[in-house]
Amino acid sequence: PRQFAVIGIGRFGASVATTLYEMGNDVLAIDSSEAKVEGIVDKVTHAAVADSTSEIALKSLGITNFDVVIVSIGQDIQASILTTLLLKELGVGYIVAKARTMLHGKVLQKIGADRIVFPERDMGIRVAHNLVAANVLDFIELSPEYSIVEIIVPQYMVGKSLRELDLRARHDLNVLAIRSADKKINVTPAATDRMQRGDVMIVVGKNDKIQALSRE
Amino acid sequence: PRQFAVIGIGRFGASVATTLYEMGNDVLAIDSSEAKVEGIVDKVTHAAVADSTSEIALKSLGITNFDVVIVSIGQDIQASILTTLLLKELGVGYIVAKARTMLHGKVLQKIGADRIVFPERDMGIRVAHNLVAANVLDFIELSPEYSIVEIIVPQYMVGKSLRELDLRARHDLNVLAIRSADKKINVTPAATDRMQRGDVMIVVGKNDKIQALSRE
Ligand SMILES: Nc1ncnc2c1ncn2[C@@H]1O[C@H](COP(=O)(O)OP(=O)(O)OP(=O)(O)O)[C@@H](O)[C@H]1O
Ligand SMILES: Nc1ncnc2c1ncn2[C@@H]1O[C@H](COP(=O)(O)OP(=O)(O)OP(=O)(O)O)[C@@H](O)[C@H]1O
Repeated sequence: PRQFAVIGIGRFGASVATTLYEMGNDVLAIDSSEAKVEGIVDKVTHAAVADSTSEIALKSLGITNFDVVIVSIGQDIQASILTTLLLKELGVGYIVAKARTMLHGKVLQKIGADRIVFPERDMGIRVAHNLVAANVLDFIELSPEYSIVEIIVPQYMVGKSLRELDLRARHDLNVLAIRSADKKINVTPAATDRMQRGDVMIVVGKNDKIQALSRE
Repeated sequence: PRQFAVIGIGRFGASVATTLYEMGNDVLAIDSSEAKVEGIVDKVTHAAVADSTSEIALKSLGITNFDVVIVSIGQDIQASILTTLLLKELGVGYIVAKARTMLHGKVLQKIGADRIVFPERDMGIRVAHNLVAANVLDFIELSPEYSIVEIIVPQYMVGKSLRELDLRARHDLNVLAIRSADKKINVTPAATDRMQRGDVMIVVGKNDKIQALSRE
């Protein structure tokens, strides 16, 4: 089970921290403001007051024990950059950083953040898609009847093409994408694409159909 | 084809406006700042300088002709609320409003916004989900290479089954759902389902493949 730390409990950081915690993960929330820390302490595993631009503070929090650290400091771009740099130098495995501007994002990427998030810009893209595609994705994600799941390709499917497997016809399932063992994601795979060992299919369908497939 | 207007060209508003436009929709961008309007004029259909809290300004822009209006005014909560109220009173069909705080969101909902967006909070939830289970839908939605679009079923497809149309094989497109004329949504349609007159296919695929299909 992975351990997460969130630095900067603004609206974005608070949301990441509490959502991860509600999903059953261990979460440490860090902020330089006591008020912010007190406000979140019941909604995460631990919460600590600290200045993340201090290497000593980060070390004393055992930050290198965390698999993923999310840097969600907003207004103070310098603090965001310095914190990210420190985390990289301390050897944190995976760093997610929120950026205010494209330039801020470029700097974060260059100094080693593994994923950059632009909440306003990214949500804008998502809302635009929702408005055009009749909320089908929301419909799928929010509907209790449907699920999107990852299924490790079973032995009998290896070497077969999607056309041969005919999942839509046989199981009423739709293969949205295939993620290969090297983590590459093939979205809307072609009918002739063959399953490889170690592939993971990302499939959408009605719950009972998904259950049926996993039982095979 | 629906007409969209976006009021408030901050990072969120700019992103909604340009994404909708890139997807082939008509978009009017409105902002009280000339600099903002000049900055977006090449990336939307039209851009206008106006104060959205003025009913006269909204009327002169023909705001009631728009199917969807997105209110993405940020810091000025009063302007956001007043604009939303005016749009509702003028009879705009569907209003999306961005909120800064939960309280702001509650007010917007009460005065008639159809959808409230909390970019930082909503992205926090999405990022948390992404960190726990690679979310292909985000990958699709945020990738500039892929689109999810609605395509009105052309005459030559009516009466044919998905299997016969073989869109995945012939066009590298994945039919996520079919919305029939009575607005019912059939998610993960079966391979034997036949297209009806008036059906709309909701399709995901690479942009060039989607262009190719719409040209047919
Ligand atoms: N050096 C630091 N160490 C720890 N926390 C910090 C540091 N600098 C800023 N923070 C915290 O980061 C949090 C988020 O920053 P801020 O509120 O400026 O961002 P924001 O972009 O407005 O946030 P959001 O948009 O997510 O609500 C604040 O609670 C702030 O106290
Ligand atoms: N009354 C108004 N009429 C038209 N535009 C307005 C009005 N009030 C504010 N705006 C515009 O709304 C835009 C977005 O507002 P602002 O920059 O305060 O929001 P923000 O929350 O920082 O945006 P984002 O987070 O999306 O970048 C600004 O470009 C501003 O000029």
